Amino acid sequence: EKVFHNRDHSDVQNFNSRQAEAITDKYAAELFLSRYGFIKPVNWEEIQLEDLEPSSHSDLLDDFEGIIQEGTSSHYSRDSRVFVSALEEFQRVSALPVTGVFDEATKEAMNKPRCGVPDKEVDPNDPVRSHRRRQSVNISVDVHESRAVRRR
Amino acid sequence: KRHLAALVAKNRRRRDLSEAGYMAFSKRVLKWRLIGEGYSSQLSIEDQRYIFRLAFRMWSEVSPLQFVEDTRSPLEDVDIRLGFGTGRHLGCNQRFDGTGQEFAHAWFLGDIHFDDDEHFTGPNTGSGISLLKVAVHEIGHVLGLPHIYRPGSIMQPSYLPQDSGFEMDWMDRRAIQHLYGGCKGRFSTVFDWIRKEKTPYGEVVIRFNTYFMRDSWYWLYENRNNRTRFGDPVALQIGWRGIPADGVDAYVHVWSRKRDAVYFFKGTQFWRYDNENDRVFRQDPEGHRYPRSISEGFPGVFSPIDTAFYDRRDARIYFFKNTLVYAFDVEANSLARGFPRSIRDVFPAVESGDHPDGNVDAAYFSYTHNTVFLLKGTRFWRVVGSRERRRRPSLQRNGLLPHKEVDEQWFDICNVHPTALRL
Repeated sequence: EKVFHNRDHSDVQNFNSRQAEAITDKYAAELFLSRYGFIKPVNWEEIQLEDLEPSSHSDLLDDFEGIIQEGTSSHYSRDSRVFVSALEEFQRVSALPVTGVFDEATKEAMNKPRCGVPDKEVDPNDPVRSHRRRQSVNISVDVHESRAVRRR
Repeated sequence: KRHLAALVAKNRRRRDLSEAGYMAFSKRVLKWRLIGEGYSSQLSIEDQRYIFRLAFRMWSEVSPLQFVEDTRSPLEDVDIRLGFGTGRHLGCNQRFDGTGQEFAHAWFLGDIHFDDDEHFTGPNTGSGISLLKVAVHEIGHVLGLPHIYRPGSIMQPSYLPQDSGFEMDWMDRRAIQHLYGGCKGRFSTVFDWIRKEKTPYGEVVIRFNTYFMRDSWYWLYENRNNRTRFGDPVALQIGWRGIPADGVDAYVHVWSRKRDAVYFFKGTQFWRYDNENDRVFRQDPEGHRYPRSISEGFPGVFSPIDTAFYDRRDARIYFFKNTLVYAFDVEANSLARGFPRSIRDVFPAVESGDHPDGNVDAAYFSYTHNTVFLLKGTRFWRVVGSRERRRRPSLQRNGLLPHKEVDEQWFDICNVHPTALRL
């Protein structure tokens, strides 16, 4: 068990708990923005459904990292307009000064505790969503699929 | 994984287009469970279940949805499953990141996962992350709400330390009701309860509170906030001791220079309420024992009645039964001349055809609006008063203005599941 001494467990000590990697640089910020849909809306429901096949089970974070590293590099890089635009959107909705710069206030906001559900999702009420499921998703799913194919 | 895939296939059918045309749960009573392999290591199991019961109840209080904890059914029959985990957890493909940042996530199919590396705490505990607040937020996602960036919204993506008591604000309520509709239902009775208070300076002031009663529970309605009191409904027997626990037909407050008496009616009997001691009289100062027969206390009035109200303008109690109205003269202790009369004669329709036609559920004099309302089903009719007649002199006295929906005038009077009445 996690050690505690108070009756209400208010002093529980997490000696072995993992710490979330702090977002300290633009690379991590880009991952953050991508994860929560600021670069491109995330098909959240699709993500939870697709990976129920044991053979295609993968780490979403690895997928996002794969996006950055592998290669459809023409889509965005750290200094691209897409990244800046996404950063500005995040700053706007977080009531931060919209600078387009990964500044201290933005860094602090990104490191706050938050819900894991993306902020920007593919609209689940889009009547043609079911037909566009494979086409409208972002690069992450394309890469995810190609990796899954390679794995198989 | 195969088990989860089966759950996915089954759960897809539970979602349908809501009234507003959005994806939402198609049924109104939803089952939830804290799964056995997903307990938190930080709080006792009972604390965890209590917090989730409260979280679900908070959504019930502002929507037509009801939630019941189900610990027995097969897991695939449970609509919303909750669990704690760390890193790779519970067969989920969204890994948790450890202490900090992501604290939970939820899926449209009904699963909610909490990162047990976060320091979750119970309500009203100073430090840590309030499990109640996170649970309310994640349940919002399960029900179909996205993140909302408005300050004060429970659906803000980032966690803000809990205020002394967070609640669902006006816009959050509208958001969930946009998906599932407002709360509708018949009422047993509605009334403003007058109470006298002494100020610190010794002055006696008159205040009132508005109550809506439905069957065996009631809500206090806060007119200035356009909502019910947080945490309502409450069981009738808790707030109104001695009246029938399964509900009443009518409430009447006879208030004049000479009299000040509160009565509850049910079936063929009535009770007088002792405001000083906050319970019904067994025997009032006049020596009457309760419950009393309506025919004995109000000769000429046939019971059971549908509803009643006291009109201070003419010192009469208006009893409603089927399509008839009985006007009882309190001073004379007898029916007023010419009564009973048809409800359509006493309260004529202003707009032809727009009339409750009898069997009224509640007759309510509102001090907030200074007018009488007749409620039936999910609708109400406003009785023409002096203010309306000043604007439109052609209106008949005691005419009924065209109906409106109750939930467009009094908001969020929502049922909760009976198991949630006492957490």
